[in-house]
Amino acid sequence: MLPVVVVHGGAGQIPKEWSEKSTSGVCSAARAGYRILQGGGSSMDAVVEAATQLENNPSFNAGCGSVLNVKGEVEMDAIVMDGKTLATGAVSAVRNIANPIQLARLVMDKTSHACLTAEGASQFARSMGVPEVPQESLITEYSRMRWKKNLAPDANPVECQIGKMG
Amino acid sequence: TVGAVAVDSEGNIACATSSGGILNKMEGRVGDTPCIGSGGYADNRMGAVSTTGHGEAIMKVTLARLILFHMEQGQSVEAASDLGLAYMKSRVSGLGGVVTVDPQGHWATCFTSQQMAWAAAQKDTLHYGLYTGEHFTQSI
Repeated sequence: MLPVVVVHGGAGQIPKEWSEKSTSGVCSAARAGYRILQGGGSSMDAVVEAATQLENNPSFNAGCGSVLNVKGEVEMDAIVMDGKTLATGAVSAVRNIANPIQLARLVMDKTSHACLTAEGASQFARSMGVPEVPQESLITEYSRMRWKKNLAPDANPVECQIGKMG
Repeated sequence: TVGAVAVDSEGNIACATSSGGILNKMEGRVGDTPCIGSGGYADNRMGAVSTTGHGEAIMKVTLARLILFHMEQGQSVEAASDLGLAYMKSRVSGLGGVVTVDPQGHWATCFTSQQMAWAAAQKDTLHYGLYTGEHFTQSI
């Protein structure tokens, strides 16, 4: 049964015209993770590679393609956890980096902390030589369109994630 | 949100979750993703989970660790994932999805939202789906 990798591209309402891109994106991420496992790589290498592929795919809400905050900016969160040692690394509200998942892994490997946030995470990224990217490179036309659409006072951006009782 | 769980040939387990958060969130809002036990959890003795969905609801029930508690009590990956998601829906009206794996390599993808794009690779076979009940396979 081993090795195995399972990936997801997010739960919610996926527009019909995005079905194909979503499915092909998760399939190629799973293949990438599996290739690493078959090559003797660790489960941590596999999950970081799979998540990196999905962050780089503008069809998904992570990395490039992230949704925008109310000010039209990108703030991202990420976590990794190692089942052997229970070590973990996370970043929150981090800006201007392409792959938050790789920064989360650096937090796990290079610091004694579990999570770095905002400007602290950015300073750590700089100290680790993680390149800063312009925010524009993380914003897609689609994410900007959805941001504008949900600025309306009566908008409910998380409607598809709130369970209707009954 | 995107995420992954994996078990390598040595039986070591890991999880990864990454997200842009929720649409039009307040500046500085942090969701479940970076919170250990909510956005993800991994332990070689139980398994690993990566979650997605309404972050504030996931944090209230610490969804990833909750599912692994059910597995510790003997539930299968599928039953534990369904129990965790059902509790989140009934207790705090939150919808979401998870990918879960156990140390033997059993895996499950469950969601209470309308869709979740998922894929799994095991024994040279690629499994994938998007809508409830879909499970397609092809050779890797």
